[in-house]
Amino acid sequence: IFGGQDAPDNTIPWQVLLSVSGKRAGGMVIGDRWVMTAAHNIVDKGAVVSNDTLQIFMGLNEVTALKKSPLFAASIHVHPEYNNPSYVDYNNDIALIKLEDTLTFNSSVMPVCLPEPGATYDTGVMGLVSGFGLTIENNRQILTNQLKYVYLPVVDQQTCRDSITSARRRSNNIPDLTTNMFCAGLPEGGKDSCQGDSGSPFTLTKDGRHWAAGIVSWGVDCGRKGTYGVYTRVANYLNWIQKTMQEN
Amino acid sequence: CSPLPEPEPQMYGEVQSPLYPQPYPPNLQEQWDLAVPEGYQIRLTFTHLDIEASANCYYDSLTVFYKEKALWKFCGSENSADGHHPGNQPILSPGNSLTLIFQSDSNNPEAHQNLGFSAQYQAIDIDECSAPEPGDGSGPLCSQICLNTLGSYLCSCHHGYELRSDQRTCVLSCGGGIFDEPEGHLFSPGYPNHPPHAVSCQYVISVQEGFTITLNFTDNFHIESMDSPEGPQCLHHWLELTVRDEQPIKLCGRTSPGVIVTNSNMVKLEYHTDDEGQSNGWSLDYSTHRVKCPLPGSVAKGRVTPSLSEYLFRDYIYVRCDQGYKLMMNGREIESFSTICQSNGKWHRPLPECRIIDCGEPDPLLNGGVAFLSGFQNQYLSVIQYRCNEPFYSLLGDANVNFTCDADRKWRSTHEVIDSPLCLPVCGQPTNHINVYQR
Repeated sequence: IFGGQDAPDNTIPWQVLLSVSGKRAGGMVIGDRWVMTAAHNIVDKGAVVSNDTLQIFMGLNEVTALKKSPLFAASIHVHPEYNNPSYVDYNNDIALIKLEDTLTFNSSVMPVCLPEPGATYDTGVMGLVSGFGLTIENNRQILTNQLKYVYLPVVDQQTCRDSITSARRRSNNIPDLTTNMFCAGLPEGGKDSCQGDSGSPFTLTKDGRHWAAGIVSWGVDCGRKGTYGVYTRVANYLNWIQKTMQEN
Repeated sequence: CSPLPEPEPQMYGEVQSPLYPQPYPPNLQEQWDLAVPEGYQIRLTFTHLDIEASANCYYDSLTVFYKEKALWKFCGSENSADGHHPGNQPILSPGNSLTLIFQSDSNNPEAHQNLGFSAQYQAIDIDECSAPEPGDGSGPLCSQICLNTLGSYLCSCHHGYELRSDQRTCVLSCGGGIFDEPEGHLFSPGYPNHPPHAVSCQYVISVQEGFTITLNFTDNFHIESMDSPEGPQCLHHWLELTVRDEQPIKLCGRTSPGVIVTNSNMVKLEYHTDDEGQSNGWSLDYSTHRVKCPLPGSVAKGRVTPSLSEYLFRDYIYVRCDQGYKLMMNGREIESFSTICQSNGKWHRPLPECRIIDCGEPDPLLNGGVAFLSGFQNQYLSVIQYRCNEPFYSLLGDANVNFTCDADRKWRSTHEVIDSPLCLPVCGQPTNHINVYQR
């Protein structure tokens, strides 16, 4: 998380830290046996990683403490239309992990709500992004040991698309922005999610409840002016999520 | 030689002289043994008899024997001056057999050819009852009443007497034996007149267990008693009353004992008179009543039915518990209870208890708990409340989480729901919030 702050204990209790073959990623608790994350975290070279390479942590904000009590996956369910062999197509970047054991919720572990059917992503509405990904201190990117968060506004879809088009002038192979994605961030940069935050939640709030609006997916650089973070639009996957959980 | 077989008894038959209706040949000796069943005699009727007539039937004759004794000897013809013709009247044998012997000599009168005889016989029932008393001193055939029957007879006795085992003589009847009907009438021999002396009669009234006998002596009661300073003594005549498990009592005098409730299903009465004195006797009606069982009492939190003022032998009672209570007996629950008033006046089994039912421990609630709001030990009408571990779980919907122990031993909510509620996770509401004060 760029431009964010350390999250106080129990403020983002749905936050999950994933370790996939030693690589750090994020996720969120959505049920007592389910974690939602970005598909690209658990698909390597077109194949879903094996369960035993995946460790799941939750309940604490400090990575070193958190890693003492891993949980394990019973099964991994990647969205069937996720297809990103060249890491340039993040459409349908969503996956579900079923846990081996049932969670008992408390102040440190709690599910985030799923979107209501027809939930809206209004431009400018502030969302909360969190994660254990890269942060920046004194112009240096560092790996955080502490869960961080930052509030970011939802960005107009066209504005985001324009920023991506502009970025393509400088760099090749920038992924497409699809309707299954939305952007969040500041035009002036400085606040953003970053590597290691993938799969972490972007939540919006309604009636005092946090709901999972987005999953940290991809972006061009981190916190850079004129670029935005791109998130999987969770509301588009309600049916798949419910179906997957019911069938499993 | 072997003995000829006894002739088979016939009920009727016919006998004819040889060659009849042709003249019989000379030098004949022919015999017929007639027999009818025991108890019958033979009536022999001559339809024709024409045998050479002679004085005393010297030459030709038909002789009738009964047990080797010649009873009749016939010859001649119906209108002959000589001989002995039976005429039109039948002859009757003393017993159930007759022997006829027909004989002719060597000479037959040439002028007249005699045809012989033809006779029919039939069995005639003997009226044994009309027979005179045998002279051997054995007394009459029947000491009191003789009833003739076909081939036999029966003896019978006047009222108050019984036929002895010899089936011939009668003995004074005490009306004894066992009286096992639910009600009846007994009286001493000859009552209301005095019976012969030296009566010893026993009467047993025995009815089914579960019934008690009540005696009701009529007012006309007379058993000779002897006066003594201690009161009338039943020295020579008495009626002894014995009730099971009690000392016998002797009754006598002129005062009727009236009603005696025996509380027993068996009563023995022994009536005794000696060779002297006179007692006119007694009579009584007896009735029976069902044994009474004690009132069953009441059952707390239950009901005993039917509710009667008294309970008698074979009466059933049932116990039902109030709603929310169960029948318990000897520490075990029973589905239903009934008991019957037994013949010994006791209930077949004691009353059960009605114990309050309980619904057992309520099902645990995952991520929640249960608390008692009222009641005791999960008993009937106890109220529990399910709660979820808030703020992390909440009950599904707004269902009423109070459950009451119902009469069917199920915890049931006010909405008739039996299943325990479900605790659903609360999402998106952390207990700690990110507070940003800096602007």
